[in-house]
Amino acid sequence: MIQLRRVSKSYTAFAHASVVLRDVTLDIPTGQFVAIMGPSGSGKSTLLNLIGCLDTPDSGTYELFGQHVDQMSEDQLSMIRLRRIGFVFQSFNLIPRYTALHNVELPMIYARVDPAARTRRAQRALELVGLSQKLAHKPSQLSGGQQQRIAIARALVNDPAIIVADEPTGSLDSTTGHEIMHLFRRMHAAGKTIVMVTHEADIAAYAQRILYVKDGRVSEGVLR
Amino acid sequence: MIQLRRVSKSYTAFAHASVVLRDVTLDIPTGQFVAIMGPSGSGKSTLLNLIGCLDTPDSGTYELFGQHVDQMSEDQLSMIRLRRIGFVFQSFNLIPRYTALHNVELPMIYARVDPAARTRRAQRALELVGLSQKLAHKPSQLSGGQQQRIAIARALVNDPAIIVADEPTGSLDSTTGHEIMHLFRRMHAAGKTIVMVTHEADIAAYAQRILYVKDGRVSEGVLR
Ligand SMILES: Nc1ncnc2c1ncn2[C@@H]1O[C@H](COP(=O)(O)OP(=O)(O)OP(=O)(O)O)[C@@H](O)[C@H]1O
Ligand SMILES: Nc1ncnc2c1ncn2[C@@H]1O[C@H](COP(=O)(O)OP(=O)(O)OP(=O)(O)O)[C@@H](O)[C@H]1O
Ligand SMILES: [Mg+2]
Ligand SMILES: [Mg+2]
Repeated sequence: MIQLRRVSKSYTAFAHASVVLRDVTLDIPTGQFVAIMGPSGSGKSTLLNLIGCLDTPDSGTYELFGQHVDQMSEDQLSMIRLRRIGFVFQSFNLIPRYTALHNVELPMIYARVDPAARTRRAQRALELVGLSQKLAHKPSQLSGGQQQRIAIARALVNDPAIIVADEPTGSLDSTTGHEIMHLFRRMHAAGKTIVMVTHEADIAAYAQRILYVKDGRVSEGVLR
Repeated sequence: MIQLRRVSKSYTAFAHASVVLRDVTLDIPTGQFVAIMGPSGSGKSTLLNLIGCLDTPDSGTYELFGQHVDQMSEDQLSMIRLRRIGFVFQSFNLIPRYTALHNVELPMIYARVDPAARTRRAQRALELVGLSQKLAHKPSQLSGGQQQRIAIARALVNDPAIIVADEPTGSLDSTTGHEIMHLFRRMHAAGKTIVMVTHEADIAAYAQRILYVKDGRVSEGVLR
């Protein structure tokens, strides 16, 4: 399903280009649950952004669902992102002026889901992450871990084929983190592909496969 | 040094007031390294904001350095925050338009440190968190864990008596997290008081004392 071939990515913000991902070749079969670990600054978020079609490679190819996404227009990519990928950002990216409920409804508004179904699905997603009591709160009225769970709920509402999650338990206490991992396992059992960055070994243990990113290269950990 | 007596805090954003901290009485002696754990939404950041003088109790008293800070003006509190407390925020609170170096210099600009000493101390702090190569980067050009480390560096530059850190390793890989804890241990050995929220047991293990927050109440863990 996810096929990266010799993908490279650099940033050229400064006088010299700095290479972040070097010649990455990676296959993630449909329905696999993968954890990605590695040092701070090694390229994990950059890799996730490529996989989630939020960014495009400088060189190499990316086939997703059998299509060459590296050659697609921004409009085509945004349709794929909206309907087929659910992204949990490392810094959440919630809209400050909207309530928790409205933040979770946003992807469904863009996908033209009717209002009644939208509210029902948003409420259900917030219930799954333990935040039914916080529907009317804005992000500034929520704790860090509550904001993170809003971001997770939002990623699930369009029932995406792939969940791409960047440190989804980074702001959660241990117990809540494991509850979220049980939710991810249920999503996985329902057929979803999950690609998750984490720095915690006992969170990575929920996945079937572990990849390590270091100096822009990807290597295999343990396949179970 | 830190004496909270019967401190309560509620939020009244909605029709009913919701109590977040209830009747908290807590002493943290000068020079102690305390870790605070507890469920998401239990009141840890709210407690840290009170301790760090970023917020005031609704009832009860707070004596810090022998003074009743609960009765101080905002000007007096801001002087204490600037010179005597270094705060690492759960969501970093970096200034997007400033470089890493300038973000770290900001507290020293407010404290009227001369420019040469300022730049030297900012560079030193960034070196201590492993980011000497990123001085000219803006936050959007940095990874999540690099942003977190800028926030840590910034908290150290006015050589505060107290470090208040809200999940300081939440976005860091294991190795870098332990490096930051070794830095905190050195700060502690130099006489600083450290109050740190964390959800990871092996990070809490660096502290001398563990407190648990649950439903707005604080209880003792293990004192070593
Ligand atoms: N401005 C506000 N208005 C209403 N409720 C608020 C406000 N800010 C925070 N809260 C609520 O106060 C409670 C405690 O928040 P706090 O940020 O202290 O929790 P926390 O223990 O730090 O959680 P986490 O581990 O998720 O960071 C939460 O239930 C939150 O929803
Ligand atoms: N816009 C940019 N311009 C220049 N360099 C950048 C830019 N964005 C990211 N970088 C650099 O690219 C490298 C990889 O960043 P990335 O966010 O992928 O790391 P990461 O593995 O997710 O780190 P973390 O674990 O800290 O979140 C970092 O060294 C970062 O400084
Ligand atoms: Mg990252
Ligand atoms: Mg918090």
